[in-house]
Amino acid sequence: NLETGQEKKLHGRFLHITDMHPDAFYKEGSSVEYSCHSGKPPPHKKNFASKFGDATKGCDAPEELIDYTLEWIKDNLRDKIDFVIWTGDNVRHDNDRKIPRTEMQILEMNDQISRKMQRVFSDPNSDNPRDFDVTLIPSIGNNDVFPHNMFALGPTLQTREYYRIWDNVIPQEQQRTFYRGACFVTEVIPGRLAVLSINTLYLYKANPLVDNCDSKKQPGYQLLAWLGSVLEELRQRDVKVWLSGHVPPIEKNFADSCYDKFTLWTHEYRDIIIGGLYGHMNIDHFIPVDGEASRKAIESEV
Amino acid sequence: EINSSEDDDDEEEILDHAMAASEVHLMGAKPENKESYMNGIRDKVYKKVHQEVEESVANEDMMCGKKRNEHKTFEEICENYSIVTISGSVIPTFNPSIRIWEYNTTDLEADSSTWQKHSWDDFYEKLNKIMDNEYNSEEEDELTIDDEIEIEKKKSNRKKKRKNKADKTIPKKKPAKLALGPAYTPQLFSPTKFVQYYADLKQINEDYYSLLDSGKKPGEAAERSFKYQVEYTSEEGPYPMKSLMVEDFISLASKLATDKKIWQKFLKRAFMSTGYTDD
Repeated sequence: NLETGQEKKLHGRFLHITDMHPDAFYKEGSSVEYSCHSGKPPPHKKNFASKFGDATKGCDAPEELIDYTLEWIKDNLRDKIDFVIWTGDNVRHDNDRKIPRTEMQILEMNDQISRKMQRVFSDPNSDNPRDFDVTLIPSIGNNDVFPHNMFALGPTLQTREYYRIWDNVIPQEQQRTFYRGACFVTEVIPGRLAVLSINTLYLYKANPLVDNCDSKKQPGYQLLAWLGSVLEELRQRDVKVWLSGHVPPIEKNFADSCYDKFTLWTHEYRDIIIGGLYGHMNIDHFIPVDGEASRKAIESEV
Repeated sequence: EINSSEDDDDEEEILDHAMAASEVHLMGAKPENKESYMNGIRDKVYKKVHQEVEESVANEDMMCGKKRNEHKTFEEICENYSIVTISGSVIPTFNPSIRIWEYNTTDLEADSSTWQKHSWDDFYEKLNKIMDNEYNSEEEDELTIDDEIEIEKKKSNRKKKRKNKADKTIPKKKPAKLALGPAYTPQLFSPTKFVQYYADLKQINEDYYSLLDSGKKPGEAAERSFKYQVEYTSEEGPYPMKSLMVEDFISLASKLATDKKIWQKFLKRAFMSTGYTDD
């Protein structure tokens, strides 16, 4: 740490964790058909909500699954990693019309999960809440906002609230930038390696406030302007960088011009970008995206 | 009247169910059509990447490794691509999962004497000013093509002005003098390996309830039954990856497009060993 002079051992490893979706209304023994919130399935049907949740049945995560997961990470991985890329969706889905989500619930659950994550990875010997043994880089998910998927350019109540929730892990000089766009950069190895937390909701087709990335007023346009400035600055400083965010930058998810422009940035900064890590789809896979094809698409539009 | 009102209720109920079903589908919930989503990606990759790769390999064989003008080498093809890596989740859509990435730190310590911490204050001050002035101003923001043509007519020096106001969200080409980064050639910070962990929920829940049945207290039963385990590593067969650079992913994508056995294994891992299929 070049600021404090403290030495830290680097392990050459980091964790990617995504889409926890804890559900405070999850009730063990209730019916899967009622989102694991209520009801009781007949004894011959095995459709009851288990203690730690059930794969493929469609319910969100019981809070105990999250607590035990974080405890397991603390016991088994925490001391062997350098940083954590944590790509959002820290609340339940809006899948029970009897208990619709509220903005307050969403923010409160995010606050709870953030505090839990900070407790696992902070430096227990320091009084400074900004001291971490393992650096955290959170990003915002489409379920972390209210209404679902919809997120406006800041400053808004929500961007201010997320700054408050992640205050200890967002570099202080980026407060204004975060208020505006809910994205930030963290140098995980100062002067050498950085991680970008990208607010992919500004590029996301399903966000009703996103039409394209061609007009200056569009949130995606402004996000790309931020991305371009940051990447150029990192290049000048010879800092390599991981990209991270919730919604993966693929054609299926992003507005056309946003997809092409974003892909082109990742292509033209291939001297510093190491890769991109995303969540949202719940499936472990990868997709190659073609930067030259995106350039052609943009040029033909122009 | 009664009949008609009942009909209305029925219709409303059907509509409600349809909306609920559509909501559940939209909001994630129980996985549906995930296999067909994956097959769709594979087909797309096959059409695009695999054919390009095959051509380049055949061409290189033919020319004993020498490059022919009209075809790209495998490395050149890879340079056009970047990899979007999408992780499994903790929510039990499938089994909960997390991933540990490993990266090259060789020579990092030797290099540490030259590290410099530059303040970001000036950069963000400038950036905020640009964002405030340029993107919050009303001027020329929402011009239609007709408006622009009109302005074009009126101002003879318009072209020069347009040039100055180029779209800043389109990057310039990477300067040729800049070498390829850690995603393309092995160097400091190149990703080398990952370890995929998962929690086998079926087993964990079974263990938990059987420990309860045997008289253990819930806390102890939970602690003894809950664990993540290694599902696979990137170095494991049947498609071991020697590192995790773009070339490795493109080679794998090409294999997945043609080898059914490998594809089945890849799908099993994609769905976190739950055995999920679309039907």
